[in-house]
Amino acid sequence: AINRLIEKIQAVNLEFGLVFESVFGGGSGKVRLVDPDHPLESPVEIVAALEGKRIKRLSQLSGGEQSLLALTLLFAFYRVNPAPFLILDEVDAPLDDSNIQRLCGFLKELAQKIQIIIITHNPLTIRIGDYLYGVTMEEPGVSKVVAVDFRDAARIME
Amino acid sequence: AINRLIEKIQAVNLEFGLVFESVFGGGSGKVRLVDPDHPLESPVEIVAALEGKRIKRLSQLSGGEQSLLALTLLFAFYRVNPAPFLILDEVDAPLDDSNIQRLCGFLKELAQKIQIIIITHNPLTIRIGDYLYGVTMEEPGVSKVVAVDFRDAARIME
Amino acid sequence: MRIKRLSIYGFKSFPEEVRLDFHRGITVIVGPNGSGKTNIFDAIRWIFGDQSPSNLRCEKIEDLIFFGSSQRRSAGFTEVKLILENEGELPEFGPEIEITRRFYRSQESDFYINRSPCRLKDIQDLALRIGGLSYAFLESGKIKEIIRGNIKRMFDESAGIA
Amino acid sequence: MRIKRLSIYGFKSFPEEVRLDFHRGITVIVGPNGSGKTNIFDAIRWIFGDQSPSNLRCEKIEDLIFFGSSQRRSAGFTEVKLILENEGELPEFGPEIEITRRFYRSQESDFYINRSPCRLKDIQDLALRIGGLSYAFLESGKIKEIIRGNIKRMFDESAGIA
Ligand SMILES: Nc1ncnc2c1ncn2[C@@H]1O[C@H](COP(=O)(O)OP(=O)(O)OP(=O)(O)O)[C@@H](O)[C@H]1O
Ligand SMILES: Nc1ncnc2c1ncn2[C@@H]1O[C@H](COP(=O)(O)OP(=O)(O)OP(=O)(O)O)[C@@H](O)[C@H]1O
Ligand SMILES: [Mg+2]
Ligand SMILES: [Mg+2]
Repeated sequence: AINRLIEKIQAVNLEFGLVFESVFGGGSGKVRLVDPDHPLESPVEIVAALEGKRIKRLSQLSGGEQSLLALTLLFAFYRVNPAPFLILDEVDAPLDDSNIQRLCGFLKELAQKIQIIIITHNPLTIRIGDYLYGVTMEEPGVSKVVAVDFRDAARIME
Repeated sequence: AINRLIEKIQAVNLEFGLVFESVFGGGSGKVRLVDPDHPLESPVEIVAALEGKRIKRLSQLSGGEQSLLALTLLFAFYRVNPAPFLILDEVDAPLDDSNIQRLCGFLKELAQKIQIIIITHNPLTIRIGDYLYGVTMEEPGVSKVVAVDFRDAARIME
Repeated sequence: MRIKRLSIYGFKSFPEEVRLDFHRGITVIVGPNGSGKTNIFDAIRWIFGDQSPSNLRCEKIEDLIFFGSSQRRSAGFTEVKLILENEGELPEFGPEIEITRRFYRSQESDFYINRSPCRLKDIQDLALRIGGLSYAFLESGKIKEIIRGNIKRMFDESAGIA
Repeated sequence: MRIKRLSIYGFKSFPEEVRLDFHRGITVIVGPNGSGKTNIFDAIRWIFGDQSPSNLRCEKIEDLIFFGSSQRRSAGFTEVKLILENEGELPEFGPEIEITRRFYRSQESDFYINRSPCRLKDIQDLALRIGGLSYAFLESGKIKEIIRGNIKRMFDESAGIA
């Protein structure tokens, strides 16, 4: 059991570092055991070094930085044992434009191997889609779905 | 004590109904005691009737609908005992364009009487500002603030 | 392996059958607040055997069935069907895997894999063999809680020792 | 009454003095993630006497002082100043009310109203007399929790019977 845990932490840490660089565009990130001598009892900590900042605790990061860090960890777990698809529901909401662009770059690369479905309100994220569906409730309380041409995307969002 | 509580619920309920109509653009909302005979022990419930939907529980609303409902309640409390200013931090993040437009209409009207400060990433919300400040960290870890002309807003967001 | 088609009937805000075809690459889903986007996300979670009310945003499984609108009566049951293109990963299931799940107001359920009846456990086993589903559904509400939560537990569960 | 000017020194990510002038109407604040926008929001909460670590997003009050960057040393104290234009609501304070709050790494604090020393309690009393501040700070993270939380408590607190 201990070996499985240590292997898992090492695998996730490796992916975490790679994903961190591509979505944060700089700095470095690690995941490690706080007390490596007692793996089963020891908590796991995330160490995030953001360019030029001296972060002591994750709670000092901003809302957007915390969301991006959490996403990085989830992507790392995903890449260690990937399903054939990935479904994202408004994960871009707290992010600014340049973080969204980096996130989109990461997703576009991932989409070469797996299928990605993204629910979003943000035009920058819509742009990376290959196919677009619009969900509407023209009849109140009843959802319908239509395939949409990207040129009409703005209309459907209203 | 009981009288103060009942008066407060009535006052908030009145404002809640008015705010609900302007931010949801339809339907109606109420706040009331579940058991009016025992005001001190009784919980308070929000009743939201959205156009054409038969909502039994608030947990069945979508993420955006719940956020807008919570905002409506907070605005109702605010209007019952208003401070001279109101500060909003990314409250528009989960909302779609038409809800943001209605929210902005409501805020513009409120701003005739009080001062409003809004932190946002959304261009639709930036548009209702009278003054614009950009916060940057050109030197890593060090925040600076510059007054910005609206035409340059897109540049600062990057 | 990839998702080929999802069809939803009577599930949450979908009283009429709705079909979504999926392809390789990135599919984006847009729409106003409350229009039913996350209900699609929930339908995919449910078809793979998810039973958790908190994941499915309901108090009891019956809340998944269309509860009516101002113009329509409530539905008597819900059925979700997912067709996966099987590119050799699980050869015993053939070139396509069709998973069907039905739930009636009478509390009965039907489950099918490639149109032959099975149990919920068979669908959950299939989901395990496809692999990685526990980190394939990422939603904005749950993301903020990760940093403040118990990260160690994520490792214990993923290493199978939780 | 309205906010006329906020000046921040040594507070969170602001090692150098920064001044923001405010006018009537709507002021919008934009900037990249992590640039310091919510730190401004926190500074205004703090100047009105807020002491709650969870509202101020810190573990102890000392975390409010600039803790340094790759090129600068940490600051020894933080000072936030707020100038309000007093349009007759609280005449005994004069046409402008200037509130100043300082906190040193040595754990000492200084408080001033219109440049004369006072206690934290005097600032908190002034905040109560201005009124309505408990619902004047609305942030996206806390909004989602309202619907699931205890709404009755909001009424009890606001009616003064909690
Ligand atoms: N069993 C049900 N029967 C009918 N309608 C339902 C049922 N369960 C949920 N709904 C409806 O579905 C709507 C919510 O849909 P959903 O959560 O998918 O919205 P969304 O498109 O994700 O919106 P947002 O952009 O705000 O996240 C609610 O308004 C609710 O009334
Ligand atoms: N005491 C401190 N000393 C120096 N820097 C600090 C201190 N406390 C917080 N910070 C820095 O402030 C930054 C966060 O700022 P803030 O939360 O205001 O960002 P924001 O502009 O609101 O971003 P977002 O758009 O993501 O919400 C963090 O990166 C953190 O390093
Ligand atoms: Mg949703
Ligand atoms: Mg912020």
